[in-house]
Amino acid sequence: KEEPQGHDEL
Amino acid sequence: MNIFRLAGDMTHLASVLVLLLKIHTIKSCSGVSLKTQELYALVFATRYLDIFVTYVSFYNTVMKLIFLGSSFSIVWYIRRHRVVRRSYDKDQDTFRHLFLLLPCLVLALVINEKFTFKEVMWTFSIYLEAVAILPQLVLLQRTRNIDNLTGQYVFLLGAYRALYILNWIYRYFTEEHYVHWITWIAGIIQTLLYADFFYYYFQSWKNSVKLELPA
Repeated sequence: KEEPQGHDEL
Repeated sequence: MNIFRLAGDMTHLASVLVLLLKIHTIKSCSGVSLKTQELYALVFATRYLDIFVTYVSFYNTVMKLIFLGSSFSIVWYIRRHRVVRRSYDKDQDTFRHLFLLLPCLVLALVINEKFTFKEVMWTFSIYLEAVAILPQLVLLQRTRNIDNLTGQYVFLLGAYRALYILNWIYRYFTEEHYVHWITWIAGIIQTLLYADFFYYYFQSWKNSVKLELPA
């Protein structure tokens, strides 16, 4: 499974 | 989104609003470090470079806009507001930006997940956020003059970091492929910087006396 793109935290 | 992340974001939001409201209503920024506020503005500017490109959620975009807007407003108030700027303790707030900026930039260029402009800037913002509170802590220690709101501001910021660590622990156990060494190590260092402040904050709260840091 690929890690989701980008950063989802602030 | 888990409860720790949400609580962390809310304390972060509360910290910024407490500071902005304090400055706006009493028209004074005494005890507030402009250096720290400028560093935070830079942290958000470099971290959210892709705000209009990468969409995560409505929540994320709104929060990013609030953090950008509030941090730049605070800097504007301290530097430009006719009344507020007179209360700025310029002679006490002498920490040099470069001592923090340069090492963070070098570190971001060397240790990052991907060597692209966006990713290096993001990593730089993570490193810089970890140490951006230092001028504020030095100022508090130096003047030893902490009003309630400034104390609450620093406390809320520290609480936000502690809650983010709980959020990472939670995500580590509930999500696959959730390993982010850079964020975690920088975040833990950032939280540790508050340990000393927390100690005195709880002491003063327990004994219901005014918060005072030792010289």
